[in-house]
Amino acid sequence: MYLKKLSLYGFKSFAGRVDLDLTPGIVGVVGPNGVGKSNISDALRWAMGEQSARLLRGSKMQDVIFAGSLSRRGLGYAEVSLVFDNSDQFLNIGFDEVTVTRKVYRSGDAEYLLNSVPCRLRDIVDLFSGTGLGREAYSVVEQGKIDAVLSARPEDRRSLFDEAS
Amino acid sequence: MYLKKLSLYGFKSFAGRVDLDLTPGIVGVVGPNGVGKSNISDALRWAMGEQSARLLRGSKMQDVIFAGSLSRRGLGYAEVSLVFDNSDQFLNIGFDEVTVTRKVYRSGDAEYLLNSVPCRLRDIVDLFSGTGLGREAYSVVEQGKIDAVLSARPEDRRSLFDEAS
Amino acid sequence: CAKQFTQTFEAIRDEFSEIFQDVFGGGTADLVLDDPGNPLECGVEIVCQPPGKKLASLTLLSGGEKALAAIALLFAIMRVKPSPVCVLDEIDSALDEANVARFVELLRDVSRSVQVIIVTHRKRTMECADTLFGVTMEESGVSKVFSIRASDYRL
Amino acid sequence: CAKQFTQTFEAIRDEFSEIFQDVFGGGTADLVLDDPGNPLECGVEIVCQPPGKKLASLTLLSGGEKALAAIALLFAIMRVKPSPVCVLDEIDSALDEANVARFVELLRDVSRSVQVIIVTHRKRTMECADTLFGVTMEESGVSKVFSIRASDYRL
Ligand SMILES: Nc1ncnc2c1ncn2[C@@H]1O[C@H](COP(=O)(O)OP(=O)(O)OP(=O)(O)O)[C@@H](O)[C@H]1O
Ligand SMILES: Nc1ncnc2c1ncn2[C@@H]1O[C@H](COP(=O)(O)OP(=O)(O)OP(=O)(O)O)[C@@H](O)[C@H]1O
Ligand SMILES: [Mg+2]
Ligand SMILES: [Mg+2]
Repeated sequence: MYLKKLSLYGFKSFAGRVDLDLTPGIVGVVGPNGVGKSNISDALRWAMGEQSARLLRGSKMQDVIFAGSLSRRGLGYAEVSLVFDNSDQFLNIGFDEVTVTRKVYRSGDAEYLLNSVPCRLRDIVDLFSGTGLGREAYSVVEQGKIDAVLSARPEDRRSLFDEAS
Repeated sequence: MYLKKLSLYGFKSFAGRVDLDLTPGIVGVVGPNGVGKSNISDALRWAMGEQSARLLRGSKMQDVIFAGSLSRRGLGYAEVSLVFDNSDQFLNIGFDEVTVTRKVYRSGDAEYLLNSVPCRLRDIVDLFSGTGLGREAYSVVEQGKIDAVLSARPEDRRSLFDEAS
Repeated sequence: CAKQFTQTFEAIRDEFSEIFQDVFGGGTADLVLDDPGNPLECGVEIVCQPPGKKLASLTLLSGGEKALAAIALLFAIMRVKPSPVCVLDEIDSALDEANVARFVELLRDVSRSVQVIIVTHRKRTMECADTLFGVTMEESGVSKVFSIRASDYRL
Repeated sequence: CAKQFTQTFEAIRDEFSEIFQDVFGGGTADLVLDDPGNPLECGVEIVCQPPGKKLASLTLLSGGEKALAAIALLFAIMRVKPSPVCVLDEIDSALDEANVARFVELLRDVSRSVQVIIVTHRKRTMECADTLFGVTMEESGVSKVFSIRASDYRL
């Protein structure tokens, strides 16, 4: 399984719709300071079910919605879709392509979709559980946090090993 | 006033005696990972009176004494001297050159010297107080801590401004 | 469950020790359970000894040594239990040039079984990417993404 | 004492706003007392708005923007109350090439009144040093220092 496509609309600094077509192997993301690179990594964590606004560098979940710039007004909602190539049936759900979509509105209402069918957050968390993806996972390392695993207390490091077994 | 010379003996990875002759302006320190660059910055904080072993990346003050390597045995004490050019009488103590020395022994005993005359820690702290140097100062920024002032709580930022007034 | 945890733990431990020696060019590293009699609850100690140095507590390691040791542990876990996708945001920023080169070797190896999305400012890391995206803000405050042809960034 | 604190605070505030606009090439920055009626006890809020962007909370700034804003504040304090010596350990590691160049301009300016000892891996920062020391561990675990002639590192 690998991530084939990432689509962003209204997520943080991505005011307009942006699509990234990805390949297996190593995908590099480069650019000057402050242009939105870490926002892409946040978009991935968010779409995979992240519930903590603080881990997304905000204070409430609506902080991920494009707040506007000096030339544009803010938007009413944010939407991120992840399209996985599942032809190896890594996710045992009988589809060759799996699309996970998450939306949040200014009101705070949230929507989750699995292959365009509305579902609950629980369904997405279950889908990813045990794969190393999703909320507790070791698969997303935030900027400046690489040595967090070394500075954590021994009992806090456990979750890394639990997730992997 | 500026720092004219820094001498290290037995401090962290500096097993042998090392002297750095410095100039005013910008002094660069470069080298590969793990060779002892940040240990130089620790030596400066220590000689200026730093009392927290944790801020020096150790757990007790004796951790600053050269602990040995695969080819050398550990040493019995660490010593750092700072020689300031004070010809502008920035430190109002009547000397054109001011040398501050700090020593610590395996036993935990510490010695402080001001122009080679034994003194107390208190004397060194008083010497630097209000200059921006020394313990609470804004003049040493540790590795990875530049944005600490931004993430601190508003009431914790005060000490920066208090020190400067 | 305890059996499965211990099996995974031992496999990660072996990989960690091997990768550590690879990227540090020697030295030793190990993972130790605080209380082996109680594997499902206890904490995990990490022990690192860079080459030629005495065993030091983790806090005495340098910034670059800590980052490299943490990278070795992350990739050890990835080898034992690869997740399909892994997102790494500037994990190479504390490394010197020689260590970036070793990191890139390791990255190429891991990317055979894991898709890695990596944000970086280091040229050597960019050069090893199979696909490269540039992010810009031509209009202030609004992010756009464009793809960069391999010939433009591979030397 | 309150009068002295407020005077220093206002001077730092002015410098911070000026330096911020310099290094960011625009935008605005400010320092605000939580409770101006009680200047000797209250906290200090930092407000930053990079050019072209709406006012964002500090936590939404990027890694490089945060480092640059913190550098602007540090150098603002140094301009108002210079300490004789300042030690900076890899404060440029999160900055992109263009921001390192702006940082170096600022560093040159501050070093007229403050001696700056700076640890760095960035070439542009090394090039602006008046004196450069290399640190090595020819013998593993044992640090030595040698001085580098200007002609060897200035391009
Ligand atoms: N909801 C939002 N609406 C509009 N802009 C936002 C929103 N959330 C964050 N931003 C903007 O995104 C920018 C930060 O982007 P990001 O952290 O991705 O930068 P980066 O490319 O990772 O930079 P660096 O190289 O410095 O780490 C900030 O300037 C911030 O103001
Ligand atoms: N008391 C001690 N005795 C011997 N060696 C020590 C002692 N304390 C620290 N060290 C060693 O010093 C080394 C770290 O040095 P330092 O943190 O200065 O590296 P650095 O040059 O700043 O590297 P980086 O570029 O990765 O930040 C470690 O390998 C550590 O083992
Ligand atoms: Mg970033
Ligand atoms: Mg260091």
